[in-house]
Amino acid sequence: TMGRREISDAVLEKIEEALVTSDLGIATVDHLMEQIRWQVRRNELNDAEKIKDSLRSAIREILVKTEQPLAIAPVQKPFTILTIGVNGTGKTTTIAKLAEIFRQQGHTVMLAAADTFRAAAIEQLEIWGERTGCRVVKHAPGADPSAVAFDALRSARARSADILIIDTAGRLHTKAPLMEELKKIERIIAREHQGAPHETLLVLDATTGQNAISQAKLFSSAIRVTGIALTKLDGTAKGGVIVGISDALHIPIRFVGVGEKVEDLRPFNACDFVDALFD
Amino acid sequence: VLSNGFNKARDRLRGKIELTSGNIEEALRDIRLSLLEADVQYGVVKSFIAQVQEKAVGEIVDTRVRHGGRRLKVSPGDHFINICHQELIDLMGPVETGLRFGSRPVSAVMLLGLQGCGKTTTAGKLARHLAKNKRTPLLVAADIYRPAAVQQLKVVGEKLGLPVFSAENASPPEICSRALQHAREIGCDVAIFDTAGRLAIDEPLMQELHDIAAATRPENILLVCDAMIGQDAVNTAETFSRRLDVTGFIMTKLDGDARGGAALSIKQVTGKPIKFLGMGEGLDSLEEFRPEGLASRILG
Ligand SMILES: Nc1nc2c(ncn2[C@@H]2O[C@H](COP(=O)(O)OP(=O)(O)OP(=O)(O)O)[C@@H](O)[C@H]2O)c(=O)[nH]1
Ligand SMILES: Nc1nc2c(ncn2[C@@H]2O[C@H](COP(=O)(O)OP(=O)(O)OP(=O)(O)O)[C@@H](O)[C@H]2O)c(=O)[nH]1
Ligand SMILES: [Mg+2]
Ligand SMILES: [Mg+2]
Repeated sequence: TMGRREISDAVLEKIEEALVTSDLGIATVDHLMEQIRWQVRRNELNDAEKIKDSLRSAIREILVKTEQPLAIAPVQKPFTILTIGVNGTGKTTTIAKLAEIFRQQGHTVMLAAADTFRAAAIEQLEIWGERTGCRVVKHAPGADPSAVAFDALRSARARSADILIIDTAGRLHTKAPLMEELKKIERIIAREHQGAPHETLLVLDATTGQNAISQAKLFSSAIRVTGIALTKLDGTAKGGVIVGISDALHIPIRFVGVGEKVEDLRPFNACDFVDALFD
Repeated sequence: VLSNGFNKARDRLRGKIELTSGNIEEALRDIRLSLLEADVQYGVVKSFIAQVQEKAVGEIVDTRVRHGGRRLKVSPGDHFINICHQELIDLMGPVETGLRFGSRPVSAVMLLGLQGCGKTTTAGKLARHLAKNKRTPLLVAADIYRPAAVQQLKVVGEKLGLPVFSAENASPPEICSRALQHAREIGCDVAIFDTAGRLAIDEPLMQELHDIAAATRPENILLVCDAMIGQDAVNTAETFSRRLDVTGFIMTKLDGDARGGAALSIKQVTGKPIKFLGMGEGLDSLEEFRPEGLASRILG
């Protein structure tokens, strides 16, 4: 049977390495390992498996609080979702996936091509609109994104669409003028439609390291962020940053993206996520 | 925005007359924390700290011998930081930002990487950079999957006044070989292949990259990497460079506050040089790699 001194520093270091390489961040890992070392000293844990179980439940405890699926509240139509995030995280593709889910649930969905900046962003969303059977409201490239959002709200209300999803341009959270533009988009939406945006979804890439924390902090201090979608979990990255983000900011994690196809979006499940962390 | 691990280490050694293995160890812990926060991979941090420790201890012995136990002109804190900084610069270098041009009429640059890292935008930046350096580039739209990817590259080409080759109903390897032919026909001397984003674990898509390379023998195979990538940078870089003869890499989105530690990890693990840095969404935002700037940013 296992003795008292079975947990060597080597074992603890291996476990620490597994957590750090899952992008949990050294601060979160140090905090978790401190609790583990304390339990080991009190002889409450005497083998690697028990340590992993203890870590699994500690992390699950944090994530279960933010496991809050998106519910389409019975508000004045359209239920309005604003999609935001830094460049390349998967906002446009996630919108397509959401549109597909809502359509399958029987909702009428419209999309707003409010990324008027990036090359062929409007065309990209239009193709997804075609594929998912959603009307896309757009202006010319270079138009004011707030104007597109405004126009889309008008149009969605006129057509009694159940849901409107607004795509915005990728932007680095450290660029003040771009964050100002985002605030303006939100203001215009709120002014035009009572209670909107009903959901502001921050799209984070699971391959991102500690910078995701900075992204979550700065985006949520600029406008009210009500949900997170974590994309690209079909890769080898574990998305561990979401643990620190949950613990610090308590933003509900709505969805995880697991591929490039329209069906590759699932509601976030804390248990599945934690199991995958320890795979 | 930048962590203060660097400064913490320097402060810790303030007032110390000399570096000892004792006070170095604490400073090294600060540096370790800073590097992990900067997304440098766990194993890479471990070997970096060991290398710095060895150098610093070696330095103590050296300075004692040279100065006969007298005080150093530079404070021990600054001296230690300089060792770390220099070690990082040495590991990230040497500077090899040149692209290879073959003896055939059209050379090729193949861009590859994970989804969304900035390949299409970087293809445009590279084309502009090459054109400024008296080359005649042809942009090649080899991403046949992403909605409007071809259109995106065409818009980029239009903005730059540079030609873009695309073909309907053709596989990426066919597109790229035909592009080389087309380049010769229109007098271009370098083709830049913009490929679809892909996971390194996606076997059919990795085979596609292999097929493109086999069909076109690119002189340059550049892995494009997002500066904000975390610990997975090593897995990704290793897998890509095992399947293909990667000749270098480009780090994008350095205009944000991502520390970019992946640059050190990737360099350590693949041994390939960092060629360029993407510093913005604009097509003029491409710089040739210099280790000093990135080294300070990673150390914090
Ligand atoms: N493997 C994988 N790829 C994804 C996922 N979500 C999006 N992508 C890919 O990531 C790339 C970028 O997706 P986009 O939807 O254009 O990202 P974006 O945030 O709208 O980008 P910008 O508008 O340029 O900021 C595309 O190649 C997508 O197919 C995912 O869950 N898994
Ligand atoms: N801020 C900033 N944004 C960048 C940089 N390089 C690219 N981008 C942005 O990142 C997003 C993704 O760029 P793309 O060029 O579409 O990326 P990609 O790798 O071709 O994407 P896929 O083809 O889907 O894999 C776009 O919004 C670009 O404008 C950079 O250096 N800085
Ligand atoms: Mg987009
Ligand atoms: Mg692309």
